[in-house]
Order: sequence, then C-alpha cells, then structure tokens
Amino acid sequence: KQTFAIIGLGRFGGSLLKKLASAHQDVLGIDCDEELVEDYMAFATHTAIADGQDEDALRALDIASFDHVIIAIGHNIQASILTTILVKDLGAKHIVAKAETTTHAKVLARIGADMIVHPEAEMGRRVAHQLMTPNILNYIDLTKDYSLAEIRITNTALANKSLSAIDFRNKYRLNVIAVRHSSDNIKITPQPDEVIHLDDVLSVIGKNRDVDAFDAENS
Amino acid sequence: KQTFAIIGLGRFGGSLLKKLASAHQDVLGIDCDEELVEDYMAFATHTAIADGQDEDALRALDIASFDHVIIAIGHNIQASILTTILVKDLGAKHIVAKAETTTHAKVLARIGADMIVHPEAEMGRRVAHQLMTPNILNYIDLTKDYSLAEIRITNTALANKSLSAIDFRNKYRLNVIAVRHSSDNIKITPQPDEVIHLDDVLSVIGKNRDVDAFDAENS
Ligand SMILES: Nc1ncnc2c1ncn2[C@@H]1O[C@H](COP(=O)(O)OP(=O)(O)OP(=O)(O)O)[C@@H](O)[C@H]1O
Ligand SMILES: Nc1ncnc2c1ncn2[C@@H]1O[C@H](COP(=O)(O)OP(=O)(O)OP(=O)(O)O)[C@@H](O)[C@H]1O
Repeated sequence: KQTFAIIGLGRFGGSLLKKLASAHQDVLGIDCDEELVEDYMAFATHTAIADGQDEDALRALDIASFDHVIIAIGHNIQASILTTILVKDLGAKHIVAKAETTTHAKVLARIGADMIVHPEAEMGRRVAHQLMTPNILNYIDLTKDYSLAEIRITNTALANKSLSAIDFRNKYRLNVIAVRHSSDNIKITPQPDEVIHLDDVLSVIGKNRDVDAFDAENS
Repeated sequence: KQTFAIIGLGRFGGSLLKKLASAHQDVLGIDCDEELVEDYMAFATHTAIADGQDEDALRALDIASFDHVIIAIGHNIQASILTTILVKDLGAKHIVAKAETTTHAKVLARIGADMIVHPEAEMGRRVAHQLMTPNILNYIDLTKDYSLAEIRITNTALANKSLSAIDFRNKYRLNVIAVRHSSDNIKITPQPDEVIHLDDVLSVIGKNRDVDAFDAENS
C-alpha cells in the first residue's frame, strides 16, 4: 500500500483520487476550493483546504512523507509551477504534475517533476485513433516498428475461414495471439484450425505497416 | 479520408483537431472564442467562429455533411447538451460528445450522442494504474478475466534465466508473447531458450489474477 497526496481536485485529480481510494490506497486530497474538498471527503482518506503555493500549509500536511505527490492544477499554470517547485524543495519523493502545454511541461520537468501527464492531449490522440481506425480497438506500441493490436473482423471475405486458410503469417505477416468470439469465449494462442467469424476480435502482433495494411483491407 | 467537425477547441478538442489534421483528415474547427479559432487556423482545414447552440450557424456550416461531429465543450454542461441535440436533429451521422460527469453522459446518450468520452476520468484511471503498478507499462483487457500486459522485469531472481528455466507457463500460468530487451531488440514469440535480463519488458497474456500475481512477485 502506498500513500498519495493530490493537490487540485478537478476532473483529473478528482478521478485519480477516487480510483486510488477504491483500490484501498491512502489518499490525501487538497484543494483551495472548500466545496470541492467537502465533496471528496467521502472518498479520500483525508482532505485539506489549502493553497498549493502555501509553504506552511504543505509543511503542516507533511507533504514530503507521501510516496507520490500529484499536482493536478490545470488552467492556472503559474500556480501549477510554483506548487511543483515548493513540493520539490520540501523533499517530496516522487512528483507527478499535469501540464497544460509542452512549454509548461518543459518547466515542470526542469524544476523537479518526475512524471508529467497531458490528460487532454493524450485523450485527443486516443480518440483520433478510434475515429480514424474504428476496427483497431486497442493497441500497444512495442517498439517503433512493432505493435500489438486488437482488430475487429468486418470483412466478409475472412468470415468463416480458419486461421490457416487465411494464412495470417504469410499473407499478412501477422501473428495471431488470441481470437475473441464474444466477451466470454476467447481462444488464447489459437490452433491453425480455429475458425474466424464476423465481429470476432483478433489480437495480433506484427510490424506497424502490416497491422495498418491488414486493417485497411479488413475495414 | 474522413471529414470531421469539432465544436469546442479546448485542450481536448484542440489536440484532437491537431492529431486528425496531422493525419491528413479534413477538419473544421469551431469555437465561440475568436482568439482560439485564430490559433487553430494554422492546423485545421477550415475554422469558424460560432456558438454551437446557434442553429443557423450550424446549418450554414453544413454540419450534417460531416462523417463525424465532435462536441468538445467542457465546463458548460448546458451548452454541451443543447449543442448535441441541435447537431443530432440537423442530421449529423456520427456524434462524439465529451461528458463532464456520469449524469451528463446519460443525458448525452439519450439525446443522440453515438460515442461519449470522459477524457479526464479515463486519464485519472490510467495514471492511478501507472502509479500503483509501475512495472505494468501497458495492458489490454481482453475479457473480464484475461488480459495482455507489458511487464518490466525488476526481480533479480528472474534475471539471466531462460524462459524455460523460469517456466512461465506452469509456474505463473502466463504465455510470453514477446521479450523486448531494448527499444531496438525485440523477440516476438520467443523460443524457450530466450534469456531474460533485468529491465527487459515481457508482453504476457493470461488471467488477470495471474498477471497481478506475477507483477506482485516481480516488483
Ligand atoms: N493554488 C492552488 N492550490 C490548490 N488547488 C488549486 C490551486 N489552483 C487551482 N486549484 C484547484 O485545482 C483544480 C483543477 O484546476 P482547474 O479547474 O483550473 O483545471 P482543469 O485543468 O480544468 O482541471 P480538470 O481538467 O482536471 O478538471 C481546481 O479544483 C482548483 O480549485
Ligand atoms: N456554446 C459554445 N459554442 C462553441 N464553443 C464553445 C461553447 N461553449 C464553450 N465552447 C468552447 O469549448 C471549449 C472547451 O470548453 P471548456 O474550456 O469549458 O472546457 P474544458 O473541459 O476545460 O476543455 P478542455 O479540458 O478540453 O480544455 C472552449 O474553448 C470554449 O470556448
């Protein structure tokens, strides 16, 4: 079990708090907005009304004792930066800070943030992918050339054929790691005679361009 | 190539616009804030200064002609809801809307949004995972019981042993799909004699509890 202090209980900081608390972690929620702090009293281990830029307040909260301090202050870039350097100099062990822009991120990195997150930019990227390639449900970049992707089968030409008949390895240069026929019917490391149906979701591994080529042909 | 109209060029809508534009998609960026619209003129195919709740403006922009309309209005829940129903009734084919809360999401779904996104809540969840299980770099939930995970090896007990010596399949009930030794050295569907080193990243597939158990022992 780890201890977390979150400064800034907006939508990102607040949902981070709820997720950690529901996983039984020790979480202190801090915000200068009294109403917000009250809302989170039900979820957090502890809460405090304080300004992240108030050194005495942070010292009194023993901010250096936490395993992780997350600075989730958004629009007020100045407050985000000043809070981060204050928390760093008070001796925090691991600092996560939310950045509004790449320049903001540069400052945060240079003044001591260990991990920087861009929630909205990251989600903009993910949603763009979902909209441009709706049949690629999830993917992991393994290296700059290889990825692992979950692809939904929508091409009738592939339906009701076995993996060996489709010949993924030679025709598409893809390795099929799993075939999900439905939410409760999945074949891990399937046999060559496994039959593929429309709407099945295949987990495949291969070069990015081969994954994209298969998606383009399949969609 | 698809066409996109984004109403609301905040951090989420704005980064979605930039991502789509950099992938050579046709994007119209709309916001009621003149300065923001000017900033995005350099990235979007077209831009317009308009209020999403202005029916004449949306009709003039031919909002129904786009493949996807994304409503990325945040704090103003009323404007988000009224814009969504307007866009729906003007005949938009596919509507993506950003929701602030689960109640807001319910309303959006009921009035016609096809896809609802919660960027901050989703990122709060992801960052919580990253902080609680720092050696699980990425994961995909395949079913409610099975997942695919990228796990970094930090346990010296496993270092410099072959996959067969560690015996993942019997000891950990995991299937090792790839071993990444470094960003340019990856073994896909590795042989049993593949040797694992500290800091290698293994892509494994197995039951959630087995992935978690391995992570707990490995960390
Ligand atoms: N100096 C400060 N000390 C403590 N809390 C602060 C400070 N400045 C801002 N906050 C709090 O941080 C929270 C998040 O900030 P804000 O709403 O500006 O950003 P946001 O990026 O829109 O947040 P989100 O996207 O996570 O909802 C707010 O609840 C705000 O009250
Ligand atoms: N009725 C409207 N018509 C057009 N644009 C609007 C309307 N209402 C708000 N917007 C724009 O939507 C954008 C995003 O809204 P806002 O800043 O409230 O939300 P946010 O959730 O903080 O955004 P983000 O987290 O994406 O930065 C703003 O640029 C704002 O000008």
